Amino acid sequence: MDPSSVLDQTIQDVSNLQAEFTHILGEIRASDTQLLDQRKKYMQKDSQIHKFIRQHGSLQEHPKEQELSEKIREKMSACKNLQEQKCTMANTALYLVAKHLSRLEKNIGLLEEDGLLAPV
Amino acid sequence: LNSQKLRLLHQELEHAKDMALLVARRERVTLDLLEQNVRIFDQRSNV
Amino acid sequence: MNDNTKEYEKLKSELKKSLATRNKLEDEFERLEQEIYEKETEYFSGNNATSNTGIAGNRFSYGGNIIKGFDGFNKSHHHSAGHDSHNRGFNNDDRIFSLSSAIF
Repeated sequence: MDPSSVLDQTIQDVSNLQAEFTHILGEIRASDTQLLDQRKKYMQKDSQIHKFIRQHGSLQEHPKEQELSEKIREKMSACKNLQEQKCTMANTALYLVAKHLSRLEKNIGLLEEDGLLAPV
Repeated sequence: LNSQKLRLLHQELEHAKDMALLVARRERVTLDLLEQNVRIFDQRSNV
Repeated sequence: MNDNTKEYEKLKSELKKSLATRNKLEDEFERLEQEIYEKETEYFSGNNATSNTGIAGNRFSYGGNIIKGFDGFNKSHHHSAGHDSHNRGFNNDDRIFSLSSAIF
């Protein structure tokens, strides 16, 4: 084991990392755009209920409150699903880089022990 | 030169990991926010 | 009537707590977005500076990163000088971490 071979091996291991990150972060953004769209829709419905309450007080129910509430809950659930997917993608990106970093740190440690790596 | 490249590569991967960690935390907080919004919606209905 | 009032006050109090928690989460979210942006800015300004100190000092002579790729580490100093995409400075389109948020 020497710095050159460790470097070659690591470069090979991380050769796809940039593309993976670009893809994952792009997917996170796309999902976020969808999520914002869904959120905008349920906020519009929510504001319909609140507008009615402001005009008529909270004791009188909006004629379509049940229907609106159900739709709002559906959209919120859809948003939550999208967000869970985003969390998974973000954790995947973290795992990918952490895996390579950990391996490199281990190899650097071994090279330093053998005195094969020039000091910083 | 190879030693320096190795250390530089290590630095770059550390930076990438730090950024990925921040993104993961941001997404986790966003999920917590969405769950909180659901809770608030239900609580408002109850009130 | 008293029971109803107590129940109502209890529900109101729970709602207040939830709203306060949500405010904290929103603050935390903004803080994280800001931190991501600032770390990118710090990283870019550290890498955009040109250097004429030679092989040892110029990070752009060899190397790479998560944004441009790590192929630069394979190349020798001679091959990378002047024509390598790694030598191109960073711009706002390279903020891949900030840009992963649609709000950004």
